[in-house]
Amino acid sequence: NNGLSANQNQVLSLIRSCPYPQGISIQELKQRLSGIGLSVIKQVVEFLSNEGHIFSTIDEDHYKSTDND
Amino acid sequence: NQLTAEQKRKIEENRRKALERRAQRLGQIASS
Repeated sequence: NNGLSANQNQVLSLIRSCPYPQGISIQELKQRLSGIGLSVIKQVVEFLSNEGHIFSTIDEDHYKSTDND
Repeated sequence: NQLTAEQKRKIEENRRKALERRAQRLGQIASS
């Protein structure tokens, strides 16, 4: 248990697995996580960013993980 | 899909800031 919820772990796992240098977009997260609403995804992204697990890249819509490379 | 030098610089800066946030949070958790 890393202290994160199921939703938080799902989002973080997808962001970690993205191979692109600009990271993954919110829209792509939404498409890949069809069971989670957009507002929840945005809340999770903000939480993970505040905690330093992820960061925005080329704009506020693309995110990478701090520990995927 | 190449990034510009400015985009690469911004990404590295944001990564550095995020690592600082992470270290700060882990420090808070360790001291609580």
